[in-house]
Amino acid sequence: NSIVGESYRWPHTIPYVLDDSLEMNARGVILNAFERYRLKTCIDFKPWSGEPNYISVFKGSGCWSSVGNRRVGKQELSIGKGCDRIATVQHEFLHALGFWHEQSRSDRDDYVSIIWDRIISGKKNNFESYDDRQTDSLNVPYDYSSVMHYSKTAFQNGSEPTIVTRIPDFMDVIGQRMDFSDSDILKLNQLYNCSSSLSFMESCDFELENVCGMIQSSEDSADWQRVSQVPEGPESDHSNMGRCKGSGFFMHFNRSSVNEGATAMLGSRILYPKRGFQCLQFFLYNSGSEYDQLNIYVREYSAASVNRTLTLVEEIKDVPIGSWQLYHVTLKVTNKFRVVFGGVRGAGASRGGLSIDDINLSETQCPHHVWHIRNFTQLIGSPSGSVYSPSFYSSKGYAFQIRLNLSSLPNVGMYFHLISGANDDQLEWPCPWQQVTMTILDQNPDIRQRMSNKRSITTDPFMTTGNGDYFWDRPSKVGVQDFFPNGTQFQRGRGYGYSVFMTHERLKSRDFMKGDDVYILLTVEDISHLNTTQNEPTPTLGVNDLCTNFKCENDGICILHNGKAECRCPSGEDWWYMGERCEKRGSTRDTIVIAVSSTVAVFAVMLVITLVSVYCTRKKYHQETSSKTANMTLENQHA
Amino acid sequence: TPEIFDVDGGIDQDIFDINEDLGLDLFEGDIRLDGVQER
Repeated sequence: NSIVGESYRWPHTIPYVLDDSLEMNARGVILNAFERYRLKTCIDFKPWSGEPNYISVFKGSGCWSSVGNRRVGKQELSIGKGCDRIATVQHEFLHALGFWHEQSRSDRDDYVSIIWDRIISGKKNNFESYDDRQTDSLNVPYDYSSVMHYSKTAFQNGSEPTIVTRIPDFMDVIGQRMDFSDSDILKLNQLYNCSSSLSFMESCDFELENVCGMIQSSEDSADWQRVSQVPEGPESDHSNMGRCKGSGFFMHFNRSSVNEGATAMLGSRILYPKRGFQCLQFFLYNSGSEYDQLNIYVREYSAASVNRTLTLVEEIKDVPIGSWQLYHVTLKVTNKFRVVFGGVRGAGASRGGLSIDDINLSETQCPHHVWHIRNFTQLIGSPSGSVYSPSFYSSKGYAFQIRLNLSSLPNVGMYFHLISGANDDQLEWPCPWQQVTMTILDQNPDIRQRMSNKRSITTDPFMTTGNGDYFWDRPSKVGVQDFFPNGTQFQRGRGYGYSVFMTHERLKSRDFMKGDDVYILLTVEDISHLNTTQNEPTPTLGVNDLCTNFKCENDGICILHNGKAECRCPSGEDWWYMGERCEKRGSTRDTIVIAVSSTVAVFAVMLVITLVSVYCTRKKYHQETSSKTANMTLENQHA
Repeated sequence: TPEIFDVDGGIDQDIFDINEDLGLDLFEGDIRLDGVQER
């Protein structure tokens, strides 16, 4: 629920400063959180360039923010130790954008019970709710899954929950720290009148017959067909996994309808890029031949390319047979364009073909690596409890593995290990400032509705272990020997990560596991460039300047209005401050006193005037009577 | 198996737990109020 008052709103592009005090990992996480805002809302962020109001993110004590734009020039937001988690940053920025906690909204008692005697002494005031003069729930239903909701253990004095949801199924839903919920997005977009986002472009699950405006080519040999199943597979689509009778469609290229080498082209609707880089993500199923392939093209429309050039971006070959697979393709398009999916029949006589579903296109960076874990439920009960990913290489050349720990119920742990690799002699050791982002993908068909769980760690080259070794030193020096499944020996360094990456309970929720498949997306970025001071500009004539010599008394706040500094004065139910600088105090009692005094004064004045009038009239009458008597000629007088 | 280190000491602390451990007395756990709001 949001704070009432237009003055608390920020412009759609919020100026920010990342303070020098911030840890390196926090800096990367904050930038990732901004990307989530750009994908799902119309809120954007830009480095401060002198605007009157901006958010200064710094490493203070704890994680906190003010609510709304306080119009104080530099508004602080603390991302302290332990707060460098993407959903925590999202939470604090939602405060800054004008949102309170979900359970403080006026109707919360209809949805949750606060167990007052389980709350730490002196902390009960944290559980107050506020009426709709102070907060606005924006006509959106109570949201148990909000990233702004307290968890059930908030401020508990024992082990029993302080918040009990009226619907028991939501007990473990409240307090999620993964991503915005659908209602969070709805409310934010309503509050800021958003109708589009910066980086989202397209999402299609082929449930509607118009197939999201996608078009068949007339220059190919066959068409893609919208179907809900294919005899050779898949038996169902990826969006619903067959859970909904009468729905669940995908697009299929039937290889048996064409000869070897024939193609079927399916183009997206025309798209208009803003940022110049895109990530195409989709699920692909192969029930045909291992020699079939899917080509991804871009058809660009620009003045320079009159012929609407079709550019091949990627050839996807060796698609495994018999399961839905997640693919990412990086695009770099600056003109309006279509994405084109080109199915190509290869050798082999088998029936079936290629199928695509759950396409998402956004102007974001693709993950660098995808770890696809099949038959996930079987792993949960495995004796070792730990599973290592295949080895991957970062863009800088560092080799690494991810370790998933499934045995420490109820939690799932995830750790990052550097391992010995082919480039080690050319690399810098200890490994400096590589930020590793590990994401368990929520496989919701629409990228805007996903609540993927994402955590990051950063390699600090100065970090040491208890015995004085550098933690991120060369694995061949500080690691332990192990063997790949093919028998090749390698060295694995120490793991660094989270024993509570998420709970098994949450992992079973939403679409983290779909068809018993789990996807872990991995990105390893060099963030050395964030280890510099953000150039702070000279502020424009803003709140700081105009308000410097315009002090408001009695805790009034100075704001800019029509280019002038003005005071907004504090007030309560029966008192207020007023005057140009809030220098005068008023209250209801004063008003009554003034009203009564005025009435009495007016009465007294009127009374005086009346008395004087009566006196003067009587006096005048008296005088007139006397003079008339003196001038009178008496008749019939006696002599 | 090489050693593994937990970033957060093996405890999944929510925002309010972090602030509580630090002894911060913020409004609703993580909100900083200005003078007018405090009143």
